[in-house]
Amino acid sequence: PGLLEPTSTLVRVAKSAGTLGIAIEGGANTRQPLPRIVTIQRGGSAHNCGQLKVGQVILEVNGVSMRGREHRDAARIIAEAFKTKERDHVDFLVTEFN
Amino acid sequence: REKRLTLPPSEITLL
Repeated sequence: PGLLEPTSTLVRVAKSAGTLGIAIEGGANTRQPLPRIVTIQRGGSAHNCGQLKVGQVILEVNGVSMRGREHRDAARIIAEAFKTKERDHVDFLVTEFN
Repeated sequence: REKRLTLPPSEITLL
């Protein structure tokens, strides 16, 4: 867990499907300053994993902080984490609290 | 007058 986020959870999502299958909203300079999961698509890697939930806020992706990142930057980091062949999983540090 | 009320909503991206 993150040192400053005692309620955070580390979720490892295996790349078990061709898509990650989440929709996110938020980012720096919006009403939702950290990216939040708004949809989990059935059949995607995130859904298969079973541990990510709608409403969770993403704090880190593969150890990279989402703080201060605008929406497109956060989305790009998540997309690249899923696309890279260096790992067969993506690690999300998430929290239920906004 | 809260600052957060003046911030725009975010777009949504499917990943």
